Amino acid sequence: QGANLTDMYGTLHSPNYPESYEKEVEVTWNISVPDGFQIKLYFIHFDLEPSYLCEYDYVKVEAEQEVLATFCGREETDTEQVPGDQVITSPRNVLSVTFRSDFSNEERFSGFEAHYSAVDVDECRDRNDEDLACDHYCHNYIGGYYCSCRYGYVLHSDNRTCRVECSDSVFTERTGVLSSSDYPRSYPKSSDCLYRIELEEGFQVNLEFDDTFDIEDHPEVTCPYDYIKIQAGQREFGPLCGDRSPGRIQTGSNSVQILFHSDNSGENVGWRLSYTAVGSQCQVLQPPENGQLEPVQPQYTFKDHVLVTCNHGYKVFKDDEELEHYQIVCEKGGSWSSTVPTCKMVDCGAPEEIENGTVTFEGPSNSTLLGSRIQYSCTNPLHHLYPSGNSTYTCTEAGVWTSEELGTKLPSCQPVCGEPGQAFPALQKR
Amino acid sequence: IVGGRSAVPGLFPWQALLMVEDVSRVPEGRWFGSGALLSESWVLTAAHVLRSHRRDASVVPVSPEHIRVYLGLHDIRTKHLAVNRTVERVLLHPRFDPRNYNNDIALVKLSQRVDLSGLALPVCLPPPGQDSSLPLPNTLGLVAGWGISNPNVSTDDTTASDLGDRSDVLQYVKLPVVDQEECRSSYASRYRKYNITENMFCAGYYEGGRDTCLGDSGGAFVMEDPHTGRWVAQGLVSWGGPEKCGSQRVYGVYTRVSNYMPWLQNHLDSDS
Repeated sequence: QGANLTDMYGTLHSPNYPESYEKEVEVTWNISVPDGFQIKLYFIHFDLEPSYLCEYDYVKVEAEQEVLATFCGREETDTEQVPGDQVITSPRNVLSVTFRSDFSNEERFSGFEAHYSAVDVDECRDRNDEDLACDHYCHNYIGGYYCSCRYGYVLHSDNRTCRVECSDSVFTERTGVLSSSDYPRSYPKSSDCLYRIELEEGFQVNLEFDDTFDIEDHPEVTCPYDYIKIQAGQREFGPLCGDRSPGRIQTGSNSVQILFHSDNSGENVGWRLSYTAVGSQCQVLQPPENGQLEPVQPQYTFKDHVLVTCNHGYKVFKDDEELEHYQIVCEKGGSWSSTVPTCKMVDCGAPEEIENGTVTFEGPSNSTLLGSRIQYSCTNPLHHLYPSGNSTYTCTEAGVWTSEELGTKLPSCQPVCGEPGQAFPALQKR
Repeated sequence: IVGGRSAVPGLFPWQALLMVEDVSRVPEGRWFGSGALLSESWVLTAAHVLRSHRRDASVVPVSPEHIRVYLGLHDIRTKHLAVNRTVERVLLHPRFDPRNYNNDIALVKLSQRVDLSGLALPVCLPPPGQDSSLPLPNTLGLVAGWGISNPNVSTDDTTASDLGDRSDVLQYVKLPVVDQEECRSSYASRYRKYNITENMFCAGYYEGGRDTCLGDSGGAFVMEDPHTGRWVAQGLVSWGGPEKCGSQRVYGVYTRVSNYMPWLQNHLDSDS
């Protein structure tokens, strides 16, 4: 005999109640209500045969394989327990009640009558188990509860913990600071954060963790819960956890990925690091003869520029090309973009020829270097230099032949004008 | 040239003979004038020498292919011995007025450069910025040409036909510059329509006898620079009154070259 009771409230009583119950009876009522409810049971009548430790007749209340109470007798003794006005509450949403009578009854016993009702559970108040409690906010309702998260967090698929979206951080500056979310407050649970440092090839990233470092760990197992893993090129660092800062890590790579994983429990401060980029180093250059390098530094690293200039009267020569200055860059791999060019004295080159004219060098070796002087003159006596005056040109620092009167403009050989080829006839005596 | 003398070869090495044969207007379409060599490529002349003959006042230059330039020429009968050039370009002054010959000046660019020699040398131009009152009255200049030397023989055009009474050998004459007011009043008193502008000056003698004439047009009126001793083209033979050349009180009118230096320099410089 017995019944499965699923209503939200109900009554149960011993067989034949309120008449005396029969011998050798065993009846079980299985009460179940929806999740989120507990069952409260209380007796309004109780009259069973008393026996030592209720070994004859009894009412046993159980839940989830656990005996909550065993009642028998008419009144409370050292060895017999009666329900009285005690209210029995099930730990969850099921409860079973079993009535049993043995083969004999010395007297007439009327049995029992009991009532039950389903009562909403306030999970937000009652759940102290960290594994079940809401991470941030808990909201109770009749028959259940739900969790929500603070602004900026996302409820994890476990519907309990609050994670963060944190995998879109790409750092491209040469220096920067990264930290776990909310540092130095506890970092979020159930999160996988990927931080990427992406610098130009030729740089190497160095990481420096702050002293305040706290990632949930385990005394015997290496970082089973939360951890940092660092991938730098082919090298991997970590997993890192615990409360000792890893200090400085030289990754040797320009591309670094930092994965920070947190599980669904624990309250730890987290971590913070600053990173710096170090360029590959180029050897110190020697300035060219009659020239200099700027800036002068004890060492040059990737991306450093050096400007090569020449002293007054000299010009930079690179691949036979004359330049005002020349720039060299320290490249990845520690090599310079070019060799140091040479400085050569300013050379104005061969002077431009003029029609019907010629150029005479004033110096001994037809030098066209800075300071050399030349003179223009006309080859044909029927031409004269125009404009007349000083036809001397000097090779100037600008690398051009320049005249004091005409600047860089050239003279020309113009025909001599207004001179008859014949003398006028002499006077004749009349 | 009326009342002049025969030149010896090389006396006027800048003197150029310009032969024009405008075949579209035969037989009137043949005439000649003079010019002055300015450089290996450029010849200075009067605009009316190279203006295509038209009845209206339009100014159209003769096509370059209808012009021949002779340099180093002495006797016109031996043109074949002279330097002979065709013409690449004719530049008439843009404000040349064929009704009164104001701005009667032109440039001719030769197709080929001329080799300079004792018989072919350029004439000087007035210095830029020369006072427009120059040349001074009564100073003497020389003009040469192959134009009419005997004005008693009649002609039928304002320019001489090369078949007319021209001189075979280059003639030249020495003429004094006439006071501008005298020149102006001389013409004004006789012909109301003739106007002496600031771009012209007169040269000649009150008593006549020596003058330029038909066929001398475009030739240079040269004056000796007292400082350099070089001969400078101060004028270009332009026009005269309807009387016979060399008549009394009929002065020849010349284009005042110094008024055109910017225009000339502009073209000469752009070419060089």
